[in-house]
Amino acid sequence: MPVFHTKTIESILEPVAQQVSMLVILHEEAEDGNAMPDLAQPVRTVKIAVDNLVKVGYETINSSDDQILKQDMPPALRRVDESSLLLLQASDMLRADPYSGPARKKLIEGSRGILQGTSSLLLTFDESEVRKIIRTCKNVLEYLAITEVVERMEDLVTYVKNLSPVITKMMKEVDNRKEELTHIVHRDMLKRSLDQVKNLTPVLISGIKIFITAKANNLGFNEAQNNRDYVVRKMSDEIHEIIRVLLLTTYDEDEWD
Amino acid sequence: EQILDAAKCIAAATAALVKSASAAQRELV
Repeated sequence: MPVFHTKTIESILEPVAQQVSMLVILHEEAEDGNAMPDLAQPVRTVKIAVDNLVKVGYETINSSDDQILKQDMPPALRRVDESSLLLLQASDMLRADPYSGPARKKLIEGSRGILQGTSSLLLTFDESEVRKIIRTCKNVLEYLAITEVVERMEDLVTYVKNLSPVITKMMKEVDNRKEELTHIVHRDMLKRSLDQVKNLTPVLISGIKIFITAKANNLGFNEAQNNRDYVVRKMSDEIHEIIRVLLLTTYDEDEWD
Repeated sequence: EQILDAAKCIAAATAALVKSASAAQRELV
């Protein structure tokens, strides 16, 4: 079975993936097949759901400023829409001939297509959500990059006031993402880096304070500066690691085939 | 998110359709 990258995607697609796999197996085991029931009603229900997804999908595309989402989502929507047409054709053919082999093949092709298209769509949407989290991470990196300009206590107050909400936002978003992942290794990697950032944040503030005092007293300046820079580097490295792990997926569309 | 809800509806509807089709096949296997 394919591995879904997030719990949300897994909860949506796993049941339908199992049903499609079962249909394929049954079709292969009983090539001639039994008479198919009239599938007009369930196919109509699928079509209504597809039309709604296409509508909501294009609304999402139009309201998003994410260029990659705008580019990647339409093909997935087309895939789902075209697959639903295969289901309609299969249903019409089966009504005329409940034993029709080509109709069964169309039914499987349509179901698989809907599964693949919906999967691509959810993945595209998920990647867009990940890019939002990465933007927050980069925002923290930008603040860390300007640490060296903090030379007075007043600067430090402003710095902490600006940095705290951004770090809190990042921690919350990454923590939520961590809980969403189905891969334990990725989850653990995020947890480790998050813990590091959490532990290093007060160390950074303290390091800047020591640097300001050392500068004012002209005592232990180099050591204080090195210590501050080390903590900044360490935090930046951990955030880069978070970004790297956020971008990891084991999703492989070919698995469906 | 609306898109997730819409995807859930499709998945549920497709699963129900495929289940109906499988039921007929299963009788034969």
